[in-house]
Amino acid sequence: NNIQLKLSYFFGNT
Amino acid sequence: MFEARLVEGSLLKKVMESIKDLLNEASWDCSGNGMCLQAMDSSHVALVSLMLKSDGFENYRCDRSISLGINLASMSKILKCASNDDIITIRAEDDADAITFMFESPKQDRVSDYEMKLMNLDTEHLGIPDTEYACVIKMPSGEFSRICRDLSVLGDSVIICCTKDGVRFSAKGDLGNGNIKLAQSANVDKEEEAVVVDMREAVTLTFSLRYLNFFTKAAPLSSQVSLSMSEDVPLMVEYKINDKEGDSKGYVRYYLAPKIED
Repeated sequence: NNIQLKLSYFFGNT
Repeated sequence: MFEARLVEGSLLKKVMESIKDLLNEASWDCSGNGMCLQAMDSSHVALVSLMLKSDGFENYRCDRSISLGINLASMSKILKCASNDDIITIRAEDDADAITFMFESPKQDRVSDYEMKLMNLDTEHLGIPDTEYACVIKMPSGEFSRICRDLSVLGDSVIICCTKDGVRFSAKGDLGNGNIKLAQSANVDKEEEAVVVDMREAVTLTFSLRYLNFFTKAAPLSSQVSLSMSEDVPLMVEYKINDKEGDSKGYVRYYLAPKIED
């Protein structure tokens, strides 16, 4: 099975 | 005072159709450069970044930067009241709690205006790093829509494998598996029908088809779509917003975090 990653894992808050 | 007049009003209708199923609400950030919108879907897996350039409007006035908090389903419903050939003007006073949409028929014999309440949104902005992607695939937007739709029959996820030979889209599930291979176009008469792969490194990534199918709602905006990929970073799917003459008026970009093996 695959796990869906979240965008916050890649992009930081500005 | 903010005012923007778009003669090809159908473009704004198409822009709303491209985001309304993915996002509930978002802020239009209006400045001298144009109208921008950045928002994530409620599960924080996909992000929309969209730009309508000020010089893409026939009239554009933005006295000071403002952020217009919008319920996108409501805006989409109101824009459906505009005919496809209507001229659309968006207007908001500084510090206003409402936005006005005016629709003019091409002959100016029918003018309608709709006022919509604005929302106070506490929006978080993500910093999207400039990325040199390992693969950039350009293909007809209709082809990408069809691939996402067809592979959804088989499974929830698609594996996109990009090599120098072309691109392969694969899905598998309980009923079996499917693969669609696209070769680079050798010679095409029409640029919009071409498949072009610009590859520095081969990349294989897995993505949710549910989100990709949301993204393909932007296909009416552009005959071509580009998929930009690097290992272990979100996919970027870009539809350029071009007018009837082919001049660039902006873009809709979607970012989607990959799936990884458990």
